[in-house]
Amino acid sequence: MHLSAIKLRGFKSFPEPVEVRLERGVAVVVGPNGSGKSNVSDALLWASGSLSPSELRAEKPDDVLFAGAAGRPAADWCEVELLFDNADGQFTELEFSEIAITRRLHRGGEGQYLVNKATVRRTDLVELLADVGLGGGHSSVIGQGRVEEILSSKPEQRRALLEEAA
Amino acid sequence: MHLSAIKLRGFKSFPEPVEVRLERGVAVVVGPNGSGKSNVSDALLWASGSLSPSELRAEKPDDVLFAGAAGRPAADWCEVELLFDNADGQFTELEFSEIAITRRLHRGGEGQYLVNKATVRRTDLVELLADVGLGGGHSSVIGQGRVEEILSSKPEQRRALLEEAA
Amino acid sequence: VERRFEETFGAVQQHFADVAETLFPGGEGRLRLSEPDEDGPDDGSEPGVEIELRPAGKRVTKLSLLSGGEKALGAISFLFALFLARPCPFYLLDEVEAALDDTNIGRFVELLRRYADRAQFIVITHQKRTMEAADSLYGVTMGADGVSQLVSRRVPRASRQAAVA
Amino acid sequence: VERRFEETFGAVQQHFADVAETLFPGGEGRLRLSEPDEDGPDDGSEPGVEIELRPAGKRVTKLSLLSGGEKALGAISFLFALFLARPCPFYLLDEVEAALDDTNIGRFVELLRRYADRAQFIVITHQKRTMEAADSLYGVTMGADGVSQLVSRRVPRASRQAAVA
Ligand SMILES: Nc1ncnc2c1ncn2[C@@H]1O[C@H](COP(=O)(O)OP(=O)(O)OP(=O)(O)O)[C@@H](O)[C@H]1O
Ligand SMILES: Nc1ncnc2c1ncn2[C@@H]1O[C@H](COP(=O)(O)OP(=O)(O)OP(=O)(O)O)[C@@H](O)[C@H]1O
Ligand SMILES: [Mg+2]
Ligand SMILES: [Mg+2]
Repeated sequence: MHLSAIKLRGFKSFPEPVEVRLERGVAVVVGPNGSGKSNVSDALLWASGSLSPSELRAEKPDDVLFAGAAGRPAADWCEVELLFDNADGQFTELEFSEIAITRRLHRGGEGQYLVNKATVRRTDLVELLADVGLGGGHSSVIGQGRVEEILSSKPEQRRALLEEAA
Repeated sequence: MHLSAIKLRGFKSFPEPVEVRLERGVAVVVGPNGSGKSNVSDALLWASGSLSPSELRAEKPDDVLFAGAAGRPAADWCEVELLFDNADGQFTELEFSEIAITRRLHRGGEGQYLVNKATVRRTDLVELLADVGLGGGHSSVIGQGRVEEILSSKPEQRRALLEEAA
Repeated sequence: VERRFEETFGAVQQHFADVAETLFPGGEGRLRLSEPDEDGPDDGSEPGVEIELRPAGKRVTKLSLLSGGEKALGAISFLFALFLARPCPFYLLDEVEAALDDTNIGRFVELLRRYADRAQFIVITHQKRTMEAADSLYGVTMGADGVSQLVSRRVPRASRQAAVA
Repeated sequence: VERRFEETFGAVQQHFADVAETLFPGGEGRLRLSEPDEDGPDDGSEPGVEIELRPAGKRVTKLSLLSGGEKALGAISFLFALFLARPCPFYLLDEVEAALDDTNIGRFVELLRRYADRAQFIVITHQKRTMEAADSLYGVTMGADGVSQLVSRRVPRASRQAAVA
């Protein structure tokens, strides 16, 4: 199961539609301070259903909407799509070979979730991702400045990480 | 007022007496991971009277005593000396041109503080350092991984920093 | 469920020791379950997971006393141990090597290359040495217009054949 | 005391704007006192110190949304502003530039050199570029015996004459 693309529009510093096509192998994202690298990571967490703005360095849900810049107004809505290549059939309930998970947000509104263009409830989306080993505490995404938490955490918390993985 | 030397013995990874002679100008301390750079910073904080083991990455006060290594037993006591060059007369109460501040600890015992070889109470030492603009919240020592705290702190906490400096 | 935890823990424990051997050459790392009342007010029912690290040439060191780089290496060891025992399809690591010196970044890169075919690693970094792990590079920039741009290119890895040969 | 705080704040505010100009060229930073009930359950008696940063080309950004490197630059600006307003005799900075890319490390180094004669800076780092700030280098190593060793040498700064000329 391979994450083949992340598409963003109106999300944080990506007002225009941008597609990150992920090839096979190790992908290394580079760039200067403040260029937008961690924003891509936030987009991935957000699209997988994050309900905690602080997890995305935001204070309110609408903070992830492009806030405007020189000569460009703020975005009214944003959307992030995660494209999974299901060639190995790991997503068992669905019989698609490609799965597009989309989250959309209108300023001041509720979020919207779609799987292959069909609207779903957030719980369905989270369950689908969990079946394939994603979501569930996001132990597969390590945010900037957070790597040492595993060592400073309590033994009980680490046990919880293992139980989740088990 | 210039910190002209830090002398350590038995402190963390410095079992033998070691002297860091600090020349005028910018001092840059380099070395591989785990070599002992931050331990020198801990020594400085400890010698200035730190009562909080966690500030020195320790759990108990005795944790700063050299714990032993291959073929070398643990230290029974440790000592750190800070040598200040008072050529500009900033230490007003004392008429010395050089001031040696020493802290000593015996395993399982109480700490001992000395100024120019004379035993003093910790409060005297802290007051002396405060008069010269040191100690007091240690705002002049920024520990590893802690630089962002200023930004993530509350506005009231930053005000406190200013009030201390004022 | 209890049985599954034990199996998982056994696998993670083994992998942790292996990965720690790569990140702490000459040293060792091990996981163990804590004793019933080791961590203070324990409900006593479920032991926690203790991490012990012994960098090369040193004794087993209390975790808090370890250096910034050593803590990062320990955390990376745990993360990879979890991954090897119970793989997730992808991992996104954002500047996890910020505290590592060049030598240790090299070991981290070696780890990524070793397991590159078992999971999809997406690594965000501002360190040049980490780029050596890449099969593909994604360059993010922001112009004076406050808008992020992205370009990508595949990285030929001829050196890998040489290394494997 | 109230008067002294106001004077101190005024000085720190001015220096913050100046230092931010060096660390965020084309951008700006400013400090202000918070409004009476801006931060929620305020006792109302003492306004807190708010930090606003506007990196080049961007709008004033909520602090939490800033990048790791931008936050570090903002914190360093605040620290230097405090120092310039009310100097302490020495400052020990342990890897404060870990999140900075090479360009920003260069700006940090420029700041250290600019004020090197006004306070004693002791900078711990594992980054090569930061060594360019040094008048003296202190190399710490640990052998297989678990014991730290230290060597030091003075760094001739001929280039500084050229830069000043
Ligand atoms: N909603 C938003 N609208 C517009 N710009 C935003 C928004 N949220 C964040 N940004 C901008 O994105 C920038 C941060 O980007 P990001 O955290 O991805 O940087 P980075 O490449 O990870 O940098 P570093 O190497 O310092 O970690 C900030 O400068 C901020 O101004
Ligand atoms: N009481 C002690 N006795 C012996 N060794 C100790 C003691 N306390 C800490 N150490 C050793 O010191 C090492 C940490 O040193 P320090 O934190 O100074 O490294 P560092 O040079 O700052 O590295 P980094 O670049 O990773 O931050 C640890 O490996 C630890 O084993
Ligand atoms: Mg980042
Ligand atoms: Mg350190």
